[in-house]
Amino acid sequence: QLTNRLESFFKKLKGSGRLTEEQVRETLREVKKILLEADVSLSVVRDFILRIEQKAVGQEVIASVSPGHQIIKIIHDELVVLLGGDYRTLKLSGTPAVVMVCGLQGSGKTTFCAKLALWLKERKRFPLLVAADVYRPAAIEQLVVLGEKISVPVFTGDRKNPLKIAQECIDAARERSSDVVIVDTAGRLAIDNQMMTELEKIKSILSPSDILYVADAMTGQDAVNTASEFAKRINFHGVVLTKMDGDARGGAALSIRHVTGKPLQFIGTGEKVDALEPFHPDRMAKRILG
Amino acid sequence: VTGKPKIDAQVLQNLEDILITADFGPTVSEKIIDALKKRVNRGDNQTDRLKVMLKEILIELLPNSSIPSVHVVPYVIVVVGVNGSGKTTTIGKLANYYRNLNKSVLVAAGDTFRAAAIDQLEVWAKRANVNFLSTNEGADPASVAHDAVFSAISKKYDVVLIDTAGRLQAKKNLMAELEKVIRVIKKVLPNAPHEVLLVLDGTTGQNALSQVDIFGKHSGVTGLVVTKLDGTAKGGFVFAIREKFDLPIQWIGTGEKITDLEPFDPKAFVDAVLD
Ligand SMILES: Nc1nc2c(ncn2[C@@H]2O[C@H](COP(=O)(O)OP(=O)(O)OP(=O)(O)O)[C@@H](O)[C@H]2O)c(=O)[nH]1
Ligand SMILES: Nc1nc2c(ncn2[C@@H]2O[C@H](COP(=O)(O)OP(=O)(O)OP(=O)(O)O)[C@@H](O)[C@H]2O)c(=O)[nH]1
Ligand SMILES: [Mg+2]
Ligand SMILES: [Mg+2]
Repeated sequence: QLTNRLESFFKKLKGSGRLTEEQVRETLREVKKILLEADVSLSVVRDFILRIEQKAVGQEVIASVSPGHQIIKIIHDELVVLLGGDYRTLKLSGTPAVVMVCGLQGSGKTTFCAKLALWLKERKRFPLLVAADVYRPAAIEQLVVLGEKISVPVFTGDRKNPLKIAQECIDAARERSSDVVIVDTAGRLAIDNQMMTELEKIKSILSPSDILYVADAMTGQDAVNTASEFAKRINFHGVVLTKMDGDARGGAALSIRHVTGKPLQFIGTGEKVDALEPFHPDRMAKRILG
Repeated sequence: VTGKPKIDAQVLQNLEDILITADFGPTVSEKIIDALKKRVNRGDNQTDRLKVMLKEILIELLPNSSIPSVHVVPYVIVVVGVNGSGKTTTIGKLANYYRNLNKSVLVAAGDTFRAAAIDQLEVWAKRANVNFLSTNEGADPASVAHDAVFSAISKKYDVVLIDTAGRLQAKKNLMAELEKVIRVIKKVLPNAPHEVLLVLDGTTGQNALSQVDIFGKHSGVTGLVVTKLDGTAKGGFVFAIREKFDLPIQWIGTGEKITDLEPFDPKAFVDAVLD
């Protein structure tokens, strides 16, 4: 798609010695549009375009490649570096280790908690799921049903007070000899001060070794606002991008990574409980570029 | 002295940035700013005045709010959309809305797939004080839809709200399943469903267009609901949608309570985008 869009461009750009400022700028004008269409946030697109300009202008033109294609390779490689970078696996330190999952409403947190529990179980750990969403109708039941499906125990506590549930789930894990606790929390708006304060309190009770921010791959420009607010207040460790089995380009991945500096760790690739994969920066780069 | 005054390019860029960051999409944003440039007259090059003109342009692009009246009994509404967009919660709010109009309402649990989907909808039905129909998990959603419409006819319900499982439009088999649900409803009641509401998450980006396009093709969408506008997302994709589809926007979701549903108001919507 990207190369189709730029083919007509490339015909105009003639290779000769070095990539000129004008060649690069013309190509980047088109790339800006492509990135915005892929839902990369505007401020991130602007930063990214500046980086490419610095890298591309004055570069030696490769003899067998058209300048346009050369610029595209620079763009693709830079995207991969930005999306990947300091790779992070789950730390899972502590006895038990605690993973706290958070994010906006409907992003896929509860489903991800079950997927992560299965993932860890397959790697010889003994997870305990914790249902700390007491607000959404049947949220606790949803996690209980998922837990039964994968034969992982679910701690529900008093089903009323998320702080109390967080306080009691560690002892519950020790009683069951669970070595990893995965805490599902209610979806919440980044600008909902009361709910964000609750999340801060849950975090301080749990002291999780891994806090994961779960975001929907089809999120638009707003991704920078919500991710940076969650990063500011909760300082999560890593990001999960869900619903990647759809046809959304997923530019939110770059927005979130760029504006928070946190690594992308997992992607959700379906509704089933085994639809979880580690994040691949090169695949994501190709997807964003279309 | 004649001719158009020169508008500060930075002012126009700032306005275009507002549209882009509101999810209008780069092409639609550019088109709207071009339209603004054409409209500008002498003395219009102040930011405030430009903003007023921009609001006028945006309001003109939007449909008037229009909640269809329940003009036939039973009035069948099917709610569709991608995973997590807010369908089930919206049905709870709609059930409450029609109940407050003294309609007899039946809510049908057409999501037979997702964990605790039936339980979730049942809680909403109780909150709205309306009747609830469900079958066992894993049943064919088309049979739930069939039973709901059949029951509505025989028990003389005014409104039937049918929930469906979330599905990504790229999944051909799931879109085929939805087609079957609509087809089965038509068989039981020829002019039904009377509404097919596509619920769009307000935080969605440009993928919203593909959702309208493909859900439209497979389920005959008649109207849109945009949820989660109580957050910081602006839902500007509705302007990109308006360019290609003539669909009314019926409701907006403004929270997680049963009363957090408002009829779409173009002026309020545009004010929220630009202020
Ligand atoms: N296709 C697809 N669907 C997903 C994926 N992850 C989650 N879902 C679906 O997205 C919807 C929302 O998932 P939930 O797990 O309930 O989301 P949540 O973040 O817990 O929602 P709240 O608790 O209400 O904030 C459900 O229909 C899930 O089945 C994914 O990777 N792919
Ligand atoms: N803040 C806010 N949250 C909303 C709104 N509408 C729905 N939600 C929340 O979004 C989440 C998902 O809502 P659901 O009604 O389960 O969405 P759904 O489309 O039925 O999800 P699936 O059936 O899994 O596809 C829940 O946490 C709701 O409370 C809204 O207008 N504002
Ligand atoms: Mg949940
Ligand atoms: Mg639902």
